Amino acid sequence: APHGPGLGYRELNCDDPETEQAALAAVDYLNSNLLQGYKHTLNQIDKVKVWPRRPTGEVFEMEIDTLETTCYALDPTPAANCSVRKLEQHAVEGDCDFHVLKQDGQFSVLSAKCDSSPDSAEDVRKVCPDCPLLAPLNDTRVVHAVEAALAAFNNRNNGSYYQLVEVSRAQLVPLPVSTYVEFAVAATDCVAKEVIDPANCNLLAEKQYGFCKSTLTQKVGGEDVAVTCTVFPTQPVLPDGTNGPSPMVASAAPASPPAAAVMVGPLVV
Amino acid sequence: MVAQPGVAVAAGPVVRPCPGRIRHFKI
Repeated sequence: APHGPGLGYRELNCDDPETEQAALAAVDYLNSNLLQGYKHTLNQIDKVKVWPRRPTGEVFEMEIDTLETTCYALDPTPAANCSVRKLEQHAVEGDCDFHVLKQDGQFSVLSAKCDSSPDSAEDVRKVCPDCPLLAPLNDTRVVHAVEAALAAFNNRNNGSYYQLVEVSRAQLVPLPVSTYVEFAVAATDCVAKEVIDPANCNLLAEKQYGFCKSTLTQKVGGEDVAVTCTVFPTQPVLPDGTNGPSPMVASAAPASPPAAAVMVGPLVV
Repeated sequence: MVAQPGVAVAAGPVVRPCPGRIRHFKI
């Protein structure tokens, strides 16, 4: 349809409180629908156009930059309480395009598209020449470190056997020679002490996810594994046809403060 | 005081509405 008078967009300052409200609603939506990786936080609003919407309301067309936090996607900690990943830890940014509807004073997300990318090695080196960079998640040393950490965790665990959900981050540390990994796990119907073949174990209907951090250090004649896992409160059974980690939708999983998280460990083996 | 009609006077620094402020750091 041809553009007529009054059909143009409204320009708004990127730091206008109304723009910020729309951006925060967009980032909340993003974090509520993550299936893997880490929660993100708002870093900068790049562009905003506000379009009139018929019959009522306005649509905020926005470009937003985000930064990765240290909270895993399924961690119930509110994103506002999560620390931003530091440059020295090899930060990751998100580039997002959103359409956010404002109607009756309420914001709701109509569309979202985000891509994330790690900081360049060159930039990390500028702030920290000796800091380890992010390693490919399929690196054999990474895979081995995760397997060893998961085995160590299950060996010390008197409850359910936990299986790997995803490896979310890894770094190869030069001195002492070690591999640092972060990964997500989920409880199964097997008892950790009695597992013979993990392939026969199934995820519980009431999903219970956990998040682990581990360092595998090479030593003369062997290796040391230190692993710490935090198990999150269980998530309610989802309707049939829903597979994999479920989004932490507010209505489906009430946000709990970190103190309410069930702590398993820390187990240091 | 001599005024030159027709010469625009700068009204201060130009305000750039976008992009907005950086909350943490830029990478």
